[in-house]
Amino acid sequence: GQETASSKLKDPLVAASFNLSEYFKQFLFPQNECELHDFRLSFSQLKWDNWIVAPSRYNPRYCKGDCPRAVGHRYGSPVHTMVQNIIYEKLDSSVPRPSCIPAKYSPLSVLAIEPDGSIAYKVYEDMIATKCTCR
Amino acid sequence: SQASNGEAQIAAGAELEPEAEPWSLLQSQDGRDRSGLLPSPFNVPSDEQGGTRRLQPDSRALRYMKRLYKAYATKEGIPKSDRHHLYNTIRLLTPCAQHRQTLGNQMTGILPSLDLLFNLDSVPALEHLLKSVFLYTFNNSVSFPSAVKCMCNMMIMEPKSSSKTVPRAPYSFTFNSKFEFRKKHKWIEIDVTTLLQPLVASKKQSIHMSVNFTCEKDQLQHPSAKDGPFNMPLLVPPSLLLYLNDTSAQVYHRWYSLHYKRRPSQSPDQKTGLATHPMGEEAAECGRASRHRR
Repeated sequence: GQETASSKLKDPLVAASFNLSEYFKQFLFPQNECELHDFRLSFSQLKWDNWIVAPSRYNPRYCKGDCPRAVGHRYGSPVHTMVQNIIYEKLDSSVPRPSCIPAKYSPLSVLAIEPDGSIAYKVYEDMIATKCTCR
Repeated sequence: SQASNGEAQIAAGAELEPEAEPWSLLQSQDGRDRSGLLPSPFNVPSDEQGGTRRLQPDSRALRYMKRLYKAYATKEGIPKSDRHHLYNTIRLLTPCAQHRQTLGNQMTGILPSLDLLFNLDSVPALEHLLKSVFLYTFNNSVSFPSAVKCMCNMMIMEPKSSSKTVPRAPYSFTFNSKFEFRKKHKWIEIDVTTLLQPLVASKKQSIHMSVNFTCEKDQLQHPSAKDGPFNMPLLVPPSLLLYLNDTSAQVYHRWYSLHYKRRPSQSPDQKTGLATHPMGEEAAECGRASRHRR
C-alpha cells in the first residue's frame, strides 16, 4: 500500500505522531518537576553574622517545581495528593495543586557568640533540606 | 547547722571522696526559673533590637573554638559523622572577673593564685552538663626542654550570700595532675566535671573559685632537674569549657535520630510489641516478613 502510506503521511496528524522525538516527549518527566535546588548564602546576607561566626557559608537548599500526576511512586506521597490533583484538574481549579515541599532535613553545626561574649558550638536540627515531596 | 558542719569538714581540704555528694547540702540560692532565658536560636537576639552591643569574645578563646569547630563539622557546617557523642552544645566561658590573690614565684614554679568568677547566665535551663574542662594557655608559646609536674588546687567560694543565709565555708578540691609540656604547647585541659557538676546542675548563676598552680620539674624524667633555674611562664587565666546536652526541640539529638532512623518501620507501639516478643527482634522480623508474604 505505498500509495495509501504516502497519502496518509500527508495527513498532519499522522506526520506528527510519526515524529518520534515529539512522541516520546509525552513520557518524559516535566523539565521543571519538583526537586531540590541549591541556594548558597553567607550569614551576613541573613544579617546574623554579628553572632554566627561559623560556618562561613550555608546552603539551606529548597524544593521547587511542578508535582506530576503520578506522585505516589516518585515522592512517596499519600493517595490524598493524587485526589487533590484530580480535584484541581477536574472539579474545582480554586483548590490548589499539590505543593513541592521538603520531606527531610539534616542538622547544621553553628559557632555562635552569646550576648555576654561567651562562645557556643551548637548543632541545630532541620537546617538543610535533603529531600522533596509533593503534598 | 548539720549542713554547715558537713561543709566545714569538706572545707578542711580533705581529698574529695569519689562517692561524696558534698553539694547536695546546697539549695539553689536564686530559685529563679531560668527556662525563660532559653535563647530562641534564630530570632534576632533582643539585645540587638535594644541597640545594646554584644560583648566581644576573648581572641584566644575564639581561636580555640574555631579549631574545635573544624574538628566537629565540615566547612559547610555539616556535623562530622565520626564524632559520636551525646553533647550537642559546647560552651566556652571566660572569667567575667578575676584578680590575683598572691604573686607567686616564677623561679620556684609557684604561680600566682587567681580568684575567678564565671557567669553561668548564658547556660539555659534545658542544657544539661555532661563534662566540664578548665582550659589553660600560656601568655606566649613556650617550649619546655623537660617534663613538668604541676599540682593544681581549686577552691570553690560560695557566691556572695544575702544576709538571710548562713555564710558557708569554702569547699576546696585538690587536684593532682601532671602536665607534659612539649614544643609550642598551646593548651592544657583539666577535667573538673566532678567539681562543677553539682553547681551547674543546681542552676547557680555564677561560679566563684580560686585556683593556684605549683609546678616542679619532674625528677623522674630528668634526675639532673634539681639544679638550674626553672622559669615557669605565666598562665593566662583559664577559660571554662562546658559540654552540654541541650534538650530543647530545635537542637539536634544524635542518639534520638540514629535510633529512630535505624528502624523506619518502627513505631513506638510496635517497639513494645518487639519488647514483649519471646524470641526477640529476629523472630519478630521474620514473623513480620511472613505476614507480608501472606
